[in-house]
Amino acid sequence: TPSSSDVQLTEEAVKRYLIRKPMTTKDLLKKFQTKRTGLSSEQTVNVLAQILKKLNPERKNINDKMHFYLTE
Amino acid sequence: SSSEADEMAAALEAELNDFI
Repeated sequence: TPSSSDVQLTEEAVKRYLIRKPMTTKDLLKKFQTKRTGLSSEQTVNVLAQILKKLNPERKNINDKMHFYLTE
Repeated sequence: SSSEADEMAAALEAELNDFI
């Protein structure tokens, strides 16, 4: 059964993903799809932007695409 | 859809522009 809030877009959740492996903005957006978080597209973009600015992750290019990552 | 995902990624990157 689909739930409107089986995934939460939080700083902790983003941190966990970025510690595990480098991700593009699109990879992150896939992890926090609007149908799973219950947020609108605009809210998702705004919240994720705030979280990324706060976490200030490392960046590197892989296959010409910018990836964010964190070390523990 | 993937085009919506592309638009969201572009919007997010624009938000992060000064930061990146």
